[in-house]
Amino acid sequence: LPTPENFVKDIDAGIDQDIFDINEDLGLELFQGDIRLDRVQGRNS
Amino acid sequence: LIGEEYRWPHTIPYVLEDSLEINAKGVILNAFERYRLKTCIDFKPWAGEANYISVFKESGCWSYVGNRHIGRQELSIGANCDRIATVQHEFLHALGFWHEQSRFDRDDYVRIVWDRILSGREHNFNIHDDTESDSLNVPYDYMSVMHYSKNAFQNGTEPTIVTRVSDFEDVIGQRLDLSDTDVLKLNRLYNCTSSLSFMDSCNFELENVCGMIQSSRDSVDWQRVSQIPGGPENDHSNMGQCQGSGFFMHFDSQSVNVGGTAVLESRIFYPKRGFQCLEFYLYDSGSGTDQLNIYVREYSVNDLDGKLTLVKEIKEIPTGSWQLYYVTLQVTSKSRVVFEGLRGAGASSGGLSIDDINLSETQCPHHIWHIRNFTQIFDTPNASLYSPPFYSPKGYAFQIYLNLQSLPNVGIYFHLISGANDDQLQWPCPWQQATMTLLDQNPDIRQRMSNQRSITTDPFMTTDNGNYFWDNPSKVGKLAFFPNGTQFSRGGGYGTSVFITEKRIKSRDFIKGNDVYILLTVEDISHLNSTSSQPAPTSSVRDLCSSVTCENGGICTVQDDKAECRCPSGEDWWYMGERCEKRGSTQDTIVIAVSSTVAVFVLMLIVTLVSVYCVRRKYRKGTSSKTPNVAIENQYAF
Repeated sequence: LPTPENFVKDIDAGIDQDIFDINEDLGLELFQGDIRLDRVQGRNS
Repeated sequence: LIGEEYRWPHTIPYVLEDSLEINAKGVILNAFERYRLKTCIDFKPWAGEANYISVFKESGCWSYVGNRHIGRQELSIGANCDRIATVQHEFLHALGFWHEQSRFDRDDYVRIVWDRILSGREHNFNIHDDTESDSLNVPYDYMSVMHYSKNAFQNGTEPTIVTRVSDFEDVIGQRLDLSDTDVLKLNRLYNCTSSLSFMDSCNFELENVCGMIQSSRDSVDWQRVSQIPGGPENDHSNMGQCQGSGFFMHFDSQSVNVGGTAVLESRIFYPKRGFQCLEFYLYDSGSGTDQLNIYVREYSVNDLDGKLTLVKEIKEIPTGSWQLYYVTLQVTSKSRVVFEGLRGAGASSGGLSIDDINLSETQCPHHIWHIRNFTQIFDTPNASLYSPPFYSPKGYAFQIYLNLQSLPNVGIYFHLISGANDDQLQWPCPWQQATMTLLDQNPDIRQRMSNQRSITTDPFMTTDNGNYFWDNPSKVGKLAFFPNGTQFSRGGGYGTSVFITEKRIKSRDFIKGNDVYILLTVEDISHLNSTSSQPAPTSSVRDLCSSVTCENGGICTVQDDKAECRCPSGEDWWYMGERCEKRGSTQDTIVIAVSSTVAVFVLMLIVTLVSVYCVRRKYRKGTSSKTPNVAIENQYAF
C-alpha cells in the first residue's frame, strides 16, 4: 500500500547533502571544506 | 601528511562529549567497529593520555589533519553529520589524510573546471605537493571515501570535477565505507599487518579450502565443487561469472541415509574479544528437511580433543537459492568452528552447500531482510516495500519501509508497529537506535562497502498534531495489514529519502543473484545519553562519580575508592585543581620564574643600597670623629 506523504519524516529533507554542502550552508570557511588548520589550541591570542 | 610526528598511537584515546547527539554517538561507535574490522587502528576511551580526540558537536563536520599534539584535539560531528561514512571521513583526516583530489598528481586523473567553482572557493581545490603529502605508492583512488563528489563547491549545476575516465564520474564522492585503497593506505601509513576484529574469510576458491579439515567421525566428506546437477548451478562468490572457477563446499545428502552426517571443521582460531559473528551463504537442494548444525570446538589444557558445543541448528532451509545466515558465537579460547550437515527425512535430490564464510569478532545484525527478485521490483513503477515485522531485543515490534517511488533516490524508513509486548514496554519508545544496512555482498567482509544509516527514537519528539512520534503505535499509528490479512497499527516512519541512488545500488554487489539483503539492528543506546562514552562504568564507579562534576572537559575516574577528576592537558597548557577549575600553562611558569628573578634582584639591590648607605654613614662618622679640637679619652680599638 502506498504510504501517505506526511506519514514519514525525512531526516535529510530530500537532499543528499555531502559534508562540504553541510559546512557551506553553515557559512563555515574551513580549509578544503572540512579541515581545521590552526595548530595552536587553547592558547591565549 | 608526511611526518611521523603527525601519527597517532595504534590505539587512539577518545572522548565523546556530551554535546554530541545521541544518534551520532552510536554512529561513531559503529564507525570505530569498521576501523577495527579493516585496519589495526583501535579506539579507547581517554584515560589521561597526553593527546586524545575529543569528538563533539559544533557547527558542521570537520577535523584537524593528523595528530597535532595539542592535548585535546577536536573533531566535530555536527547536525546532519551523523552518517557512518562522514565519521570515517573525518577520522581519516585526524589519522593524517588529506582529500584524495588534493594529491599532487590529481590532474592526471581528474579535471578541475575552475569557472564552475563558487567564487572565492577555488582554494578548496589546491593540491599538496609530494614534499608535504605522500601517496604511499598507491594509485589515485576514485572510490576513496576521501574524494570530493563531482558537484563540490559548484556555482551552478555543472560538475566542478570531471574524471578523465568517464565511468568514474558518478563514483567519486562515495560515502559508503572505506575503499580498498583507503584501507591499503591507512595500513601502510600505520604499519598494520593485521586487523583487530577480522578472523577469516573463505570463498573456497583455493584447493586448501582455507585450512578447513574433514572429520573422520562422520558418514561422508564435504566436497569442493563448482556446480551440482540438482543445484546450485554456480557458487555464490562469483555467481558463475568466472569460467573454470567459483567453488563451494557441498554435502551430498543423497549419498547417506537419514541421520547421516558430514562434518567440516575450520582451522584453529584464537579469539581476543570473546564474541564473534559467523556469516555464510547456504543452499539447500536436498529434501528440505536436511539440517545444518553449527558447533564450536573449544580447546583447553585438560581437553586436548576440544569440547564440542552446539551453537545453532539451522532447519527449514528454503530450497533452490543461496540464503544468508548469521550465527553469534561467544568463544573466549582457542577453538574451531564446525559445520555439520545432517540428512533429514524424505527423498533427497541434492544436499547442502556452503560458500562465502566470514568470521569476525563483531556483533551480528539482529535481523536480515531478504528481498528476492529485486530487479523486477526495481523496474516496477512506483514500487515500495515493507519488510516483515521484527522484534528488537527490548521487545519493540518494527518494520522497515523501502521507498522506490522517487528514483533515482531510494528511501528507507523505520516504523514502530503494534506488537505482542506493547503493554509491557515504555512509551514513547526511548533511545532505540535502528541501524539499517544495505549489504554489499562481496565475499570478503573486509572489501565490502555496505551502505548504512542509523536513526534513534527520541521519546520527546512530537508530530505536528502534538502526539509523541514514538508513542505506542496502537495509539498514534495507522491501521495496516500484513499480506496474510492480519491487522496491525503502524507508527510514523523515520528515515531518509536519499538512502542510496539507483546507480549506486546497481554497483558493487548490492544486488547479487537478484537478491538484496538489508541488515537490521535495533539496540538500546540510552546509556550513551549521559557522559557515558567512557568505558562502561561499574555501578560503584558511577555512584562515586555521580556527585562529582569535573569542569573544563575533565572526566571523573575512581582511584583507590575515591572519585577524582582527570583534567585535560596539552603540550603547553593544563587544567588542575580538584575539579579541573584552574588553568595552567608554560607561560604562567615563565611569568613566575621571571617575576621571582626580578623580585630577588630588587631585594638584593635594596640590601646592597642599604649596606652601602650604612657603610658610608659609618665612614663619615669615623672621619668626623678625627676632627681637631676634640679631646678623646680612653679610646678602644677593636
